[in-house]
Amino acid sequence: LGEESEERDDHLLPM
Amino acid sequence: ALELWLNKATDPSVSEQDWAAIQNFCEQVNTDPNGPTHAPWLLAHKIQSPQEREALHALTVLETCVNHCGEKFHGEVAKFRFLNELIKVLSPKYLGSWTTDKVKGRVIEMLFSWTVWFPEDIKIRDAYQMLKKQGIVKQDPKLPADRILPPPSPRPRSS
Repeated sequence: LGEESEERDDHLLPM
Repeated sequence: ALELWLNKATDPSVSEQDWAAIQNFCEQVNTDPNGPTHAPWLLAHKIQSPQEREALHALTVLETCVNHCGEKFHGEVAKFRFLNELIKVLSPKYLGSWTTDKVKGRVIEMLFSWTVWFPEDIKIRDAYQMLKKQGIVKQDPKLPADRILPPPSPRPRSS
């Protein structure tokens, strides 16, 4: 679960 | 110890790359339990240095670590969270206006070579494609002949 939520929080920088 | 070796490996007053310090930093990354998660952030900070030589040294350290520090370090570097720190160096919205062309060129070359070497890392490819779409990367850099072949595979975790 920890990994899943980390994955969800991992975004490209807004440009 | 991580910071100590990194400071030595990226010392802007030294023009030549200190390979012994880089090797010691890599070894520290592998022995420190938090090394693989902590080291990328220390490197990002150095890569964003206003001192060109410090940034260039740090890029060499990063490249060496990606090739030799094992899966966990590689996994951290292949996350958007870290890739964003490299994007900041290039984008005029962030630090791009202050970054020298030499540093930008090296970052672009490194990101492109990772897309070639590590096609399974989708986030690296997405980040690179986004930079192209934004016009920040105008065309794929030409990789020097010695960088077209992938680096040696990372050492097994047990070693």
